[in-house]
Amino acid sequence: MIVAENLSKVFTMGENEVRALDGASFTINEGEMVAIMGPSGSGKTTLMSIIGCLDVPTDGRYVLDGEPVESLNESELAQVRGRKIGFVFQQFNLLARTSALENVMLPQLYAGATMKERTERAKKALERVGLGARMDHNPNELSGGQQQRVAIARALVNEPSIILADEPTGALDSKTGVEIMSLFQSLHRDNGQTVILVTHDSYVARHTDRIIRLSDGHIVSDEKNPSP
Amino acid sequence: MIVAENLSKVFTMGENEVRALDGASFTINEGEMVAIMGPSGSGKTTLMSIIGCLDVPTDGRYVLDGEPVESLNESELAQVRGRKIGFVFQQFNLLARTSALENVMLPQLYAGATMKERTERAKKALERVGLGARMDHNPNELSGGQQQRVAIARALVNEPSIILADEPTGALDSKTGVEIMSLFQSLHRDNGQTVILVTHDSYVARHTDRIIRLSDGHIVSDEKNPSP
Ligand SMILES: Nc1ncnc2c1ncn2[C@@H]1O[C@H](COP(=O)(O)OP(=O)(O)OP(=O)(O)O)[C@@H](O)[C@H]1O
Ligand SMILES: Nc1ncnc2c1ncn2[C@@H]1O[C@H](COP(=O)(O)OP(=O)(O)OP(=O)(O)O)[C@@H](O)[C@H]1O
Ligand SMILES: [Mg+2]
Ligand SMILES: [Mg+2]
Repeated sequence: MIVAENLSKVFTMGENEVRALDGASFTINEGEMVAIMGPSGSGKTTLMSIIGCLDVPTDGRYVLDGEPVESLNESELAQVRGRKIGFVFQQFNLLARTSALENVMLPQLYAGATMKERTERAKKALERVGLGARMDHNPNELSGGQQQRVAIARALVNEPSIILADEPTGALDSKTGVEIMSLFQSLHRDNGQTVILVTHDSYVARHTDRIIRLSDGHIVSDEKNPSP
Repeated sequence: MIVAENLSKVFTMGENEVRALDGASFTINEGEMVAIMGPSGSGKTTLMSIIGCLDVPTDGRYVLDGEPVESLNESELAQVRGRKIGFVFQQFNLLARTSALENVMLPQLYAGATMKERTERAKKALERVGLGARMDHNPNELSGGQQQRVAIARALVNEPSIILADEPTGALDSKTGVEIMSLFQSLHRDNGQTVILVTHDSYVARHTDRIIRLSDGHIVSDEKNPSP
């Protein structure tokens, strides 16, 4: 369960202040599937970084599964990120000098699996996103949409209870985007995983239960999606 | 004028071959506005790199404004890129440690303008894409869609005769995407610039004169757009 209370994030640049996020409050229950939408620069990635324990708010409180995140030390935060959260970054953040397969094996180190198990799971995850024939390619030997799919496979391979995906279909053609969306939906339905997707894509937004809209760092609406 | 004859690009990886592009032929006349579409991995970025003189084909011929590109040496190629072509990269390729303003001033070194002129033109270009308030931010202090718009401003600032844009609205919300598209359209109409856009966005494709579709490295269709 995700409880955000008045989250604010201010970046200070010399004499200027950028209020990237301003007083964002909401609760997301386990197993919900939520879209976060809003114009370019409205604070979506900033909000996702706080939810994903990658950044701390300048103000406000964030409670994750009953634990106030500000009370966690660096190593506890790293544990939460490794065990509970799968993050698909807006710009993928893949390791450049390692293959797609090795990129997807990396997060599994937390789970204490054997080399053989980690390799098998990584292969399955890559096949699920249509990259079975590209596992040995490094990121610079992959197309933009293929890199995005490696980032998705890496976020899902540990079956985290919370999936945070920042514009996961941004680099994909509509057919591949539909396949990825149905993958997120089945994880959500079959495993009860909480899925939070930042998106500009109305197809993606239509297939979630609820849409939170940001504008200039503020939440301007938070509505259930009418049944599809 | 762009004349592509049987362009192929093969990447060799150990014992395997990846045919990223296979026998692509087409002519694009000065002042045309063309969309290139196709599934993720179908060869669009590979084709754009060849058209933009950033890569050489493994086979086939590419003639740009009457000059066979294979006959140009490194310094002549750099000249063509600097003077004739404005390229918006799929992953932006901004300089990380320099501000948005300096990133957009960089291509103008070719044009022999004064520091004052270069700064003025860069400021105007950034204002045109809605980033007047973010000129002093470095790329890591910008949102994904803001970085994309810096990449667009940088490609346009020299008013190149050919604009090549690889998924230029991929990181943008629909309203900002509409603004960017109308910017491309006005450059095309008012300046007669040739505009080639790789896109997954049907809104963008609808607003071009012609759509070339790729699939598995092949051109599978090349059709004029019915009048909008
Ligand atoms: N490190 C930083 N320093 C200063 N300003 C920043 C920093 N990071 C982000 N910003 C600013 O904060 C605002 C929100 O950024 P954010 O990345 O959250 O937007 P976004 O909603 O994800 O946009 P997009 O849809 O374009 O990805 C933007 O105006 C951006 O310029
Ligand atoms: N350096 C490389 N070495 C090996 N294979 C490569 C290399 N670069 C690209 N490829 C492969 O060539 C194919 C075409 O890649 P390209 O980047 O042109 O696709 P694209 O149409 O732009 O896709 P997207 O829409 O996902 O950006 C892909 O299958 C990719 O894996
Ligand atoms: Mg963002
Ligand atoms: Mg591409």
